[in-house]
Amino acid sequence: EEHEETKDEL
Amino acid sequence: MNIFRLAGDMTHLASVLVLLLKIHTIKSCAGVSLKTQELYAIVFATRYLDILTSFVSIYNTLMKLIFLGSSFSIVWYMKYHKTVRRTYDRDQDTFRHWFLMLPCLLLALLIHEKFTFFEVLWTFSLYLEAVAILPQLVLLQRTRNIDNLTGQYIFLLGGYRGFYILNWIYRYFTEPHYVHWITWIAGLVQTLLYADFFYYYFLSWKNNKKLQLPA
Repeated sequence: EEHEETKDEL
Repeated sequence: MNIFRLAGDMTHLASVLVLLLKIHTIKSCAGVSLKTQELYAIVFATRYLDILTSFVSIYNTLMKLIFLGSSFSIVWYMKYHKTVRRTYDRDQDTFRHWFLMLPCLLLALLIHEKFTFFEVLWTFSLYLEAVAILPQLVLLQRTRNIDNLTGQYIFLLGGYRGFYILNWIYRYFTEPHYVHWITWIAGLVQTLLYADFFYYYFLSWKNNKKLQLPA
């Protein structure tokens, strides 16, 4: 789940 | 979304608009490195592979489409537009940019968070973005003839990187478990590459003189 945080950046 | 992230995205967007303005209105790409633009097109193509499969927000999807569309159209303009391509500094822009891709791919295969197809390509895009500005900086150094728009384009790109670092620091302290070493180190390396350029940009701004890089 943590990784999804990065994916919200461009 | 915090203010640093938004400022970063907006300076990134502004940099692309400045470049498109130069190409579209003045019909010139003098001083712009096609090698760097090709690398950016590859960076966005590999990073946004998930554009159809993972949805974060309308804002995110829209921005992804803008960055994909603008980077490929800039490459198209520089290669195929009958007026713009004549202004391209072909003889000066000789950086062997394809050679940057192999080490980035190898590094992504070795160092990543998860060993999956999408994840390795996403990590590859981070590494490649970190070094994609190099051909542009080399071209600047060679031509030393920097018009205002090209200078502003690189300044805004550097600003985007700087704001993203502030965004990561902010998120690290405000969000639990927000730790992403790969993104941070690649981002830091990328920002450091601009340091030299920034130094001369500020010097010229302070002295109110045209930007010139030392030989």
